[in-house]
Amino acid sequence: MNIFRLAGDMTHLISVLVLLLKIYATKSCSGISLKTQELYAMVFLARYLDLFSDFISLYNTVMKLVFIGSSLAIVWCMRYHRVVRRSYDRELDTFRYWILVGACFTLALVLHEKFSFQEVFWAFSIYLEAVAILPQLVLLQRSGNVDNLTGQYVFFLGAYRAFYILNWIYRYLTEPRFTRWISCVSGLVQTALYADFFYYYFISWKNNAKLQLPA
Amino acid sequence: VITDSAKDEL
Repeated sequence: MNIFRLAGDMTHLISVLVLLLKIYATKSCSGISLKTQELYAMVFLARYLDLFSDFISLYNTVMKLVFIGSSLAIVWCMRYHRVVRRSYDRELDTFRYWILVGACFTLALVLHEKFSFQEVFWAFSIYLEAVAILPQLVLLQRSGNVDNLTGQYVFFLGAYRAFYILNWIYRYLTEPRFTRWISCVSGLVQTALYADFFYYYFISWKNNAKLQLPA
Repeated sequence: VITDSAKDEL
């Protein structure tokens, strides 16, 4: 564990807490893409198949349970909670994400570290996470102004993988045999997808104005 | 089972 990875995990945790706060405090999920939440639930379920077979550390196990639990809870809330579900932007959140799921799974069948059930699903989860934010970014552009908590949620979600890139650079420099190309390339793509969001987020912060994404 | 599996990251 190094400081970059810890910062990345904490930033990721903060993004989840901000989203839970927004939904719980405002009893609303307006501006949040259910499809991105469902993609993230798939990412965590596919990535943490080793939850019960490989014990790495208490921290690792607890964080996996937190990410799986929170993503499923948010999906449940947005689908079935009688108050929250009414504020879901159903007509704006129309990204056909099964194309993304199919493409990522196909890529994982071709490109993986080892051809085993767990490794293919791990690679699938890495590729899927890289594009999981797309429905959310499309929804933000369609829904015009973005409320603060939603903007912060997306910001932290994007920042966490940027910390992971620093972690991979650090590990590459300090650990003799560390190579993880699948994570690194996907992590770069994932972070690059946030580039324009980060730009408009910075502008809104600098001008102390509402976050506006161009349609 | 404790492993130092390459997948030690979240």
